[in-house]
Amino acid sequence: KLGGSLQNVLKRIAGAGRIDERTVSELVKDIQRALLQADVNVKLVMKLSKRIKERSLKEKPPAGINPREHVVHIVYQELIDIIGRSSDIKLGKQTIMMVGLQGGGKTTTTVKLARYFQRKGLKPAVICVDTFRPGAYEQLKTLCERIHVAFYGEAGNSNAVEILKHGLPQIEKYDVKIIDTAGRHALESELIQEMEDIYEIVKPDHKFLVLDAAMGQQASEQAKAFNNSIGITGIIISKLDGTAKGGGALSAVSETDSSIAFIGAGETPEDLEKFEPDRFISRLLG
Amino acid sequence: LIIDEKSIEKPLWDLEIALLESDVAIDVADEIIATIKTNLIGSKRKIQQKSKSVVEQALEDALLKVVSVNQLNFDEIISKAKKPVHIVFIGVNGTGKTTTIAKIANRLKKQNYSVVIAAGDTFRAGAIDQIELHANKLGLKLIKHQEGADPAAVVFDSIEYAKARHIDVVLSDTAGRMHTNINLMDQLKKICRVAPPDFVIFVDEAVAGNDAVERAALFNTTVPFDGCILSKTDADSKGGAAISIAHTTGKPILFLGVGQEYDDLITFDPHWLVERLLN
Ligand SMILES: Nc1nc2c(ncn2[C@@H]2O[C@H](COP(=O)(O)OP(=O)(O)OP(=O)(O)O)[C@@H](O)[C@H]2O)c(=O)[nH]1
Ligand SMILES: Nc1nc2c(ncn2[C@@H]2O[C@H](COP(=O)(O)OP(=O)(O)OP(=O)(O)O)[C@@H](O)[C@H]2O)c(=O)[nH]1
Ligand SMILES: [Mg+2]
Ligand SMILES: [Mg+2]
Repeated sequence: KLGGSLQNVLKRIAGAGRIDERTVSELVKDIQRALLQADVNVKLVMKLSKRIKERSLKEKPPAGINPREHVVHIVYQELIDIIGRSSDIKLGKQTIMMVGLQGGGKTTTTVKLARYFQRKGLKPAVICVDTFRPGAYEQLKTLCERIHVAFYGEAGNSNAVEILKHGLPQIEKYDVKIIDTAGRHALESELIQEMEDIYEIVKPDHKFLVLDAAMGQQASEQAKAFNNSIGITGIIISKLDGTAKGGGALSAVSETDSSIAFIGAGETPEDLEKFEPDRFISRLLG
Repeated sequence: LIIDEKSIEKPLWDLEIALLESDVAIDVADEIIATIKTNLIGSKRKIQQKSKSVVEQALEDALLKVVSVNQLNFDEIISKAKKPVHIVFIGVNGTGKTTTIAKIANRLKKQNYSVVIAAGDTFRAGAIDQIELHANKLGLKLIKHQEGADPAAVVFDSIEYAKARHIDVVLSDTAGRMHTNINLMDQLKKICRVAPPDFVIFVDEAVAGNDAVERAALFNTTVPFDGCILSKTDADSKGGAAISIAHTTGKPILFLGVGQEYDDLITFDPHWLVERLLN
């Protein structure tokens, strides 16, 4: 189940009859390194490695399981504990609000989500309330037209709340309403306020935080801020088609007490999959 | 007193953690700490100096050295260059290339240079609209073709236009692309072959973690860049990516993006970054 380089490490202790402290320490160091390289939060990595080490030394492997398999299983269990659950996305009427940092992939993911529900036989509609970024309206409108999804936006209007007041009644008859918002980060207080205002009007069923797979140690702080502001119900990791491992998603999940809903791995509307913990973990430890 | 390995083990570990928490990639942090360790062991410290402060000073010096590598004066380069100077902006998706071009264009305009912008992202939805809005706001000429056109042709046309009209600077935007996408990286090479740049700027974001190393290295191998602009440093990022990129490529950081407005661009100051990173 684990990735390549960690497999090699484990092969080294394959022959070990019983696992001694030194072997475990070396193994944990390698796991620590793999997790840090994958952008998992430093404090979380330290906490995880301590637990993995303690459990590996103290727990007896179940009958028939050799010590090496036992350590692998412990690592796997600890990670599954954090992100093992894939969000439960119902295939019915709902409103979804997309939020996240600048450039993280919200607009592209909004269209991917619309496509996902469209393929499942539902009627999606998208509203653009990014009144800030030049060309945001054109970008989302074009993408929606390409997949024949209903789109509402007001090109000249700089007031997101107004656009929603006009737009929400217009898309009332659609099954899944997706609201794309402007990028923002924790320190932009006016933008955080705007996000809260949007939330108040929309009262969405889902608030998805779109997180770039390459995000580093900031993932934890940003997820926390977004969660404190409007409450995040799911994480979507974008750009997993590069070399980034998406380790920031671990903290995002624990900070928001939610789960990973989807992963995006490409620029087209088809490049969205439901999150699968096993594949993600094996890539994380690669 | 001679510094021995044991006395600096813990301070070095604490500092490595500090680097990692500041978004310095682990390979880079390991190498920097290892170098410091080798240099310090066996060297002398004064009796009243604590090992911890010697190590901290060594780290500050090492970081400054990494991030001051091959420092360039962008303003001087532009002023001395034969016109039109052609600058191409490259990087992975969403890092801030288009916005950074607008900031640089704004800066050059304030310095009384004539500037033309090439809408070299002919792929992404709304890309041409986005850069056109910036060009209009800045009162600058934009060269564009229709969406889906060959980006090399757009950039080539912009150079021809600049030569004919005696324009000082051409800023070429390119589509964001994954460093692992062979076809897109080949396309980038083609753009630079058809319309050779005088200067290539790699735009990456301060919020990127370990992947900053991968992408900087691969972009630098494919289309060697002359300098880097690190965007989104205002997102409370300690900016460790600057260390990762400078260490991996040996190329200098030119500017930092500190917000979404045209004026949110500051000249890179190694001391400012290192001080912020270590605190
Ligand atoms: N390769 C790849 N590119 C992606 C993915 N998701 C988004 N992108 C690209 O990333 C860039 C930014 O995407 P956007 O959807 O504009 O990001 P955003 O969060 O809406 O940006 P702002 O609205 O400015 O905050 C674009 O070039 C997208 O095509 C992905 O999964 N893989
Ligand atoms: N806070 C902040 N946001 C920035 C900064 N630079 C760019 N952005 C934002 O990041 C988002 C993406 O910027 P773009 O200029 O579209 O990025 P890009 O690299 O051209 O994206 P693609 O062409 O899709 O690859 C936009 O919302 C910008 O406003 C910065 O320094 N600080
Ligand atoms: Mg957007
Ligand atoms: Mg762009």
